[in-house]
Amino acid sequence: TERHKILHRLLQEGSPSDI
Amino acid sequence: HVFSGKKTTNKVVSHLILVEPGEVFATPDPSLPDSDLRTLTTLCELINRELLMTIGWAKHVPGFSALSLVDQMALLQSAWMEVLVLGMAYRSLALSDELAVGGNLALCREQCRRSGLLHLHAALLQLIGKFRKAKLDREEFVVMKAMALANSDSTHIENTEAVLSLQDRLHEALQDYESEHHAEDPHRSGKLLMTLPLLRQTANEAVRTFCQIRLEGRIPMHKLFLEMLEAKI
Repeated sequence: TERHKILHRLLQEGSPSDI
Repeated sequence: HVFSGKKTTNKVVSHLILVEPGEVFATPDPSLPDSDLRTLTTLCELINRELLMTIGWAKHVPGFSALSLVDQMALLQSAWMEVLVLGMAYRSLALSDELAVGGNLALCREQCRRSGLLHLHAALLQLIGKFRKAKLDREEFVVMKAMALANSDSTHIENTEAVLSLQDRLHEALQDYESEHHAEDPHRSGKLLMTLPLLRQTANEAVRTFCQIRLEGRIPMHKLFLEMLEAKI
């Protein structure tokens, strides 16, 4: 998940901040 | 839209209609000259926003959020471009030889040629032609989009049974809708499913095109778009 951290975060938290 | 569907009693289909995201509008940078660079910059920024919406949408596909986080990631990393391409194809049904990349942006063949998107333009037109011939309606479009997501064939899936069950649920919804609204053609759901290989082929062409654009390094690309492209390599 380190390589795919934005997708991981969006799925888990749904907080787009630095996309 | 060209082919408006009818009210359906199928709960999965009506839910997918309800959660269908609104249109995304292009915001070209006025400081850039009107050129292929501006077209591609606008397009890449638009795709990044569409990706954000697609991830949000996927969470509302019935059964998707019940999958493990690993499987949710595997499906999205594999099928995101198919979902985007299907959306673009559906938006383009009313146009002739143009690609509706955003609610306010359609690209003609010449613009695509200048921007290095000629192969992609041709591939998309073939797909659009197929959907136009089938008179794909909005209900069918939303179910097909969810099916493209569930049918990713990713090798990273942990719980195959759960993904197969999601596929079955969507397939049942499509069959249910077709028996309700297209009873005159018992082969219709099969015909629609037979467009999925061309959808994947077109999405692969799109991924190749944007990987090339990324390699050339002339166009700024947002982090999410880069991450999703990297997942396809």
